[in-house]
Amino acid sequence: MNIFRFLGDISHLSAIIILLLKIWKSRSCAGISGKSQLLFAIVFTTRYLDLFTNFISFYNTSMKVVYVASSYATVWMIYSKFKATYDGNHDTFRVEFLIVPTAILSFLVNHDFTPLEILWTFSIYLESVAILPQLFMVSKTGEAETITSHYLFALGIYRTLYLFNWIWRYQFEEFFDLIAIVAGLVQTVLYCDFFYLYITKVLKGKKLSLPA
Amino acid sequence: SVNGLKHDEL
Repeated sequence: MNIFRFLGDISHLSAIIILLLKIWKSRSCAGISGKSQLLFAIVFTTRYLDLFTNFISFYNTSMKVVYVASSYATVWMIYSKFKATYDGNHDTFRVEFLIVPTAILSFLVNHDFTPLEILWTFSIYLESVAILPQLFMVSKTGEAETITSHYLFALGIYRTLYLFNWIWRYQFEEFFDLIAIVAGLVQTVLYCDFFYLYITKVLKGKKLSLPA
Repeated sequence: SVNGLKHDEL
């Protein structure tokens, strides 16, 4: 485990906790895309099926369990507990445009044509684009709460840190996974515009708002 | 070699 991977995991975990706490403390999921959260629940479920087949470490297992459990808790809060505060009118991204192509691609480009491996590949592809409904919602409403911006930054920087982890692993362990690397690059590129706004606005104490 | 099958990351 190198420092980039560890910091990536910590930032991913922070993002998940920031979102859970934001919704729970404010008793509201305003400004949060339920569709993106649903996609993340699908991502974790399909990727971590190896919890039942493969043990890597106590760290690995506990993180997976926390990610899966918190993604379901978030979906439950948005679609059940705090349903009245969910802004479905602005959450209009068509998720089938993400699920269908990534599902097809995972059948075509994978490391091994087995059910578990195809599901893992699907989860990698789907994760790379799962934030789009959330980014679409922010661009549609033209603004995001500061706490939501922190959530998005932590979530975006996690995969960026993983890119450095993969460079490290290629250099020192001769390990590389082209599927994860390409998807990770796509995922990071999707956040670039948001990173720019976060650094130029949110870090200077302003609310993230887009020009009309 | 491509060793992507070792899924030891999160």
